[in-house]
Amino acid sequence: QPTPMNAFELISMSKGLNLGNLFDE
Amino acid sequence: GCFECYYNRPKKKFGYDCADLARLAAESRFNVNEVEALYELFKKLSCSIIDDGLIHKEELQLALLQTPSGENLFLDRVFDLFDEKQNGVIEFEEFIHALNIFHPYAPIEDKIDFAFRLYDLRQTGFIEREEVKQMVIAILIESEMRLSDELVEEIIDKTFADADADGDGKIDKKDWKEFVIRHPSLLKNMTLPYLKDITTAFPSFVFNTQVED
Repeated sequence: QPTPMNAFELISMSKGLNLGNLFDE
Repeated sequence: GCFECYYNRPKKKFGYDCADLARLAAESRFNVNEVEALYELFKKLSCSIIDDGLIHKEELQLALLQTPSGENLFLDRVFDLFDEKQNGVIEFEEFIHALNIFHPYAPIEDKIDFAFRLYDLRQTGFIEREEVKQMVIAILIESEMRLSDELVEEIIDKTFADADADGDGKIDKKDWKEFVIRHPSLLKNMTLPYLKDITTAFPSFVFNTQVED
C-alpha cells in the first residue's frame, strides 16, 4: 500500500492557493 | 520629477500619486517601477467584473479559478488575508503588502507565518485537526479526487504525527515552523518567481510610468 500523502501537500495543490495564476494572460 | 500623473487622471478612482508609489516601494521589496508594473496587474484584476479600482472576491476568484462563482475555502482564506482592513475589497496597498510576502527574496519567516494564518481557519492561533480535515475534504472536492474517510483519517493522523511535535493534538506556530522547515516543499506556493521580473511581465507600465530612470 502506498504511503499516504502529507495533508498539507494535498491542501497546497488548491488552485485557490496558487497565486501564480494571477499572472496568466 | 513627476510629470502628468497617470494615476491621478481618474482622480478618485484609483488615486495613487508618486509619493504613494514611492512609499509602497519603500515598504516592500519592489522598486518603484515594479510597483507600477504591479499596478498594471492590479488594474486588470480590479476591473474584470466591477470596474471600481478594487479587487472584489469574485475578481480574485475569476483570476485564480477561472470562474467567478462557487465556493472555494482556500480562495476565501487568501482573500481574507489580503484584505487587511477587512472591508470586503482588496486595495492596491493591500495587494502590494500581500504580494511582498510572495517575493522570492521575502524572508522565509514571513512565508511561514502567512501560510500558518492561511491554514488557521478559525484564527485561534492553532491549526486544529478539524481544520485540517475540512481543508483536505475541500481539496478533494475541488480536484474531484475520491478518497475513503478511512484514508483521509490516516493521512491526517500521519501528518499530525509528523507536525504536532508537542503532541497536544494541534499545530502551534512552533510546531508549524519546525514542520515546514523539514518539508520546504509545503511553502512552494508561497513564492512567486514572476515577482522577480514583474516589469517584464507587465511592460505596459513603461508607457504609464511617472518615474524616469
